[in-house]
Amino acid sequence: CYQTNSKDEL
Amino acid sequence: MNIFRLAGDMTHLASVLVLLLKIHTIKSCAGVSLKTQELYALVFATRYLDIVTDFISVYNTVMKLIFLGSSFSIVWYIRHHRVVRRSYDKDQDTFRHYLLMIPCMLLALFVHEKFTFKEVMWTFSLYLEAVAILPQLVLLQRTRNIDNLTGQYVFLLGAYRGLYIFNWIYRYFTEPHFVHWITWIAGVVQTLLYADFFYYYFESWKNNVRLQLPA
Repeated sequence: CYQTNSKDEL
Repeated sequence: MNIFRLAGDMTHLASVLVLLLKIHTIKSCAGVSLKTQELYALVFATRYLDIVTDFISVYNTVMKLIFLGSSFSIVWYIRHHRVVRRSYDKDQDTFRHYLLMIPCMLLALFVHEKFTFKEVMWTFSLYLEAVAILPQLVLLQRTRNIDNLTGQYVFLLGAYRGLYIFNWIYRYFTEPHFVHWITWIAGVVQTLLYADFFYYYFESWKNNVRLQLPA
């Protein structure tokens, strides 16, 4: 989940 | 979701509402840079490509739709609304988009985490968002009398970026493997661009005088 961590931000 | 992230998102939402309030209610976009608004519309259009491919949460999807919808409708208002478009300071808002867009695209093509279309677009949106406020700041500097709503809009946008930095610090210490150099550096650069504005904003607030940026 390293890649998706910051993708949950706007 | 931590308190800094939530506060940041709410501040961002508030900034958009303040701008829509000005445009929709007062029917004026005086002092608002169309260039910056167009860059934001492009930022959200390229960042939220995942809205159809990845589901994160209802909150996430709703907020993305709000930012996409509001940014495109603000651009529409300034360009096409019969009354609003007349208040647009076209002669003052002369910053050229491509001076920001081309370097950001080149940088995204060379500096990214993965070389895929979605990832490069996402990275481009981070770089572009970092500098998208520049045409607005230049316009503010040229505007002798900055009205309260425009000043508050820029202040809220800057506050949103500042709160995101606290959010990253918090996440770095609470989540394993939370390291995102590209996001962080772009975010810090973006926040630093507001430093000068913040200084004059607080000075005018403290002395209770109208906000004015030195030319």
